[in-house]
Amino acid sequence: LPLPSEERWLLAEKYLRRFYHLPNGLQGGQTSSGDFQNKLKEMQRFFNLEVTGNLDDNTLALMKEARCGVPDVAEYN
Amino acid sequence: HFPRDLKWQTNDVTFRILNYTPDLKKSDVDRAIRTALNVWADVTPLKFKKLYEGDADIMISFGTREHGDHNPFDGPDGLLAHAYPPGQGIGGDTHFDEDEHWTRDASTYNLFIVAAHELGHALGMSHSSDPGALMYPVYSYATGYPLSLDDIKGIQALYGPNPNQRKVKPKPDAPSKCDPTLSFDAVTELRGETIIFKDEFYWRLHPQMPEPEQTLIKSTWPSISKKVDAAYENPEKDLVIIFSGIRMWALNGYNLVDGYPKYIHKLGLPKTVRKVDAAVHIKDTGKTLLFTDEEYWSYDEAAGAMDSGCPRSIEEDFPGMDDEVDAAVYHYGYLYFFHDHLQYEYSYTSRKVIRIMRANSILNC
Repeated sequence: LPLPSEERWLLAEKYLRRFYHLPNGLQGGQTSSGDFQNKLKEMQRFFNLEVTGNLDDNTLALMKEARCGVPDVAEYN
Repeated sequence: HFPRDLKWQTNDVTFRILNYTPDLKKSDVDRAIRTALNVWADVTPLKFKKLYEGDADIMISFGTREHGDHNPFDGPDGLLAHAYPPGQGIGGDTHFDEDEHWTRDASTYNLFIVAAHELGHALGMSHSSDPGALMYPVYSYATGYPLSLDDIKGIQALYGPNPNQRKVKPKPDAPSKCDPTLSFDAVTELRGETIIFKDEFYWRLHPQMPEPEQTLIKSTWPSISKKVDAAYENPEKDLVIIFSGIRMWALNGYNLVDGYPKYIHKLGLPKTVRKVDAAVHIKDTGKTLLFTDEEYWSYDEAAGAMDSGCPRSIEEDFPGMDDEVDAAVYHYGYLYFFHDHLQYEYSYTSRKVIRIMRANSILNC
């Protein structure tokens, strides 16, 4: 399977940081860290997507949609 | 709700509009905000008072990029707005991204819909995972009453019901794809995708997407009826015909074709037929079958006329099938009929039912 491009990863990281409190840093490269996968699964669960922990097209398409800036989990600090 | 169930401690909440978007007339912004607040006031004892100066509980403003709360917007699209849960200072404040184009209609982002969602946050509502709820985090356009039962239950858990509540018809909850009793309204192909209509929603199945995507019909096609009775694809004409009551619409891809809606009687159906239950186009014969109650009609697409001898009995011509059909779709010589919670795989050539499955097995359930 083709690895997601860097752009896809950056978009996903930004999304998970903003809406799912993915911690800053330590995520770089093209391998998914445990934190990244867990937050991705959390997001997939919230949106009733298939919970794989992988950055599939379906998950990425949802990340690109226009939305509200309030996180889906917890609250602003 | 947000953690600790944050809410206003009084039912009298103040708001102030600090600035206006140039995209709309000032009066349109005022109206959108007031109507959005009324959506919540109608189902709770909350009362909203507008302030023109000083500190209000809910301070409403339009800004771009970094706009003073260290929580920047991102330019056009993406983030549309955000709001803070009830509390002192910034609590309750509601910010709209001025880089968006705000409208009164469906053309870009409808200010009323976004405001109603954001003001939900300002009152203590967090995001809902129900795609039919106003508090679902992804923007979608829809007309009609904006709250679902999920929204109403949520806000009333914080503030209680409105003692003078007028009767409102909440938006239905989005149907659950793995509900074993799930039935469908219509199923059609659309350029290699499968579109399944149920209530006010549709699922989109793409061969390269592992999970079906659920959307409000009104979000994609605001001008077609909110419920669909039947649909079929004519791949030769690259059209999908959608039936609702005595009207039909045509889609080319996802775009509505000009000149529609037309009356279903244009196809040659008698005036006594008030709705089509299911429709399917058989590629191999060029015929479109239109199912109504316990009968079906055969429409010749090339001739643009109904075949003689119609209507015919479903039970007699499709042995093994139920006498009524909710939806139908054709794949490689097989007709898939949907009725109630069951799906019948019918071999068109050997004229018999091969398999019976649950209707929602098509949704990977």
